[in-house]
Amino acid sequence: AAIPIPKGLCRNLCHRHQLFVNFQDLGWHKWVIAPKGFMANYCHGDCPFTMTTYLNSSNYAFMQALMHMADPRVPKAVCIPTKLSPISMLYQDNEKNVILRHYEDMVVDECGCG
Amino acid sequence: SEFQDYDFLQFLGLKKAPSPHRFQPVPRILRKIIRARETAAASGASQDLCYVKELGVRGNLLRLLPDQGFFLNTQKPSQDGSCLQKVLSFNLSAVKEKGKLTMAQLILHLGPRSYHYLQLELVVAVSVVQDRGVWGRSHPKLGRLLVQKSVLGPQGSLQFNLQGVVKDWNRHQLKNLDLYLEILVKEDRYSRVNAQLDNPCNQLMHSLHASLLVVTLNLKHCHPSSRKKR
Repeated sequence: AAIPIPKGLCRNLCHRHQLFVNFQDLGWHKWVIAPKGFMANYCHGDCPFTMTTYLNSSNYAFMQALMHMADPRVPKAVCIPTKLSPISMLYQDNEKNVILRHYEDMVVDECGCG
Repeated sequence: SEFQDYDFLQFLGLKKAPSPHRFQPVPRILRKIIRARETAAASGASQDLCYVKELGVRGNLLRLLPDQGFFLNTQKPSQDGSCLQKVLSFNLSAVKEKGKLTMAQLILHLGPRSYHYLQLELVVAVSVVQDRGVWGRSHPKLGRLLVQKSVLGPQGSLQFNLQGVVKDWNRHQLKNLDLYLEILVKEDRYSRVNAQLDNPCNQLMHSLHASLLVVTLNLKHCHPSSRKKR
């Protein structure tokens, strides 16, 4: 029989959260032509030792969690992006050049413990 | 916050946040490319960011450079059909990425007025400027002809791929590119057009907007295409 998981625990586990970066909030709308913003997302949540194998964790995260159990001076495994994707940006520089460029690792697609 | 901004902008390859007074007109092709990339990203489809499908060339950075040149012979157009002559000047100093130029496309935006309904036939000729002479005063010394094309009923914008410029840049990494543009109206149609319009050449001179679209491939981020082994 499955062990019941206390309510609220799942919600606190490491996972991806939605975050929209609006260039107007950063004042970047003055030079970025497109897009107006992008869904950057972020990773947040706990990486408890018992769950590391389920949370898209690396072997290293498992070892770190194990070491944390043995010696609390070793920090816990943390919730980090494990898969990122690029965005394309169209902007104008000070020389009136319009530039279309791709920027790697701007969007969090997946999170895990590491 | 400013410090963090600076750090992040450096990461993006910028020295400081640009502060343009107004945006340059963005050609349809750039809007189409970015829209396609956004759609692909939203759907989670894999993208080859080192290939510009819409232009059919390899490249990971596109730049639209504004023309900084000037018109020659701004008096009334001659009866031989010569409509306008302009020195187009592009500052290529920003194109210094380690890599290679894969495309240089001259875009001539004719302005909001459509010449399509007039059945106006234009002959567009573009040559390399070999010697600028006295900038803006004397007629430049011309080099080889890059483009000579007849266009019937033009509207919107005209695009010309300048393969010779790509070869030159990859050999010498030019800082500036000066071109000589001449637009002629086909003689047999000129009188008819003149009768219908006040002065199409004069209008074209006021509305013409030239820019150079360059595509570069950064070999650090994009590996050169390899042929499949048989």
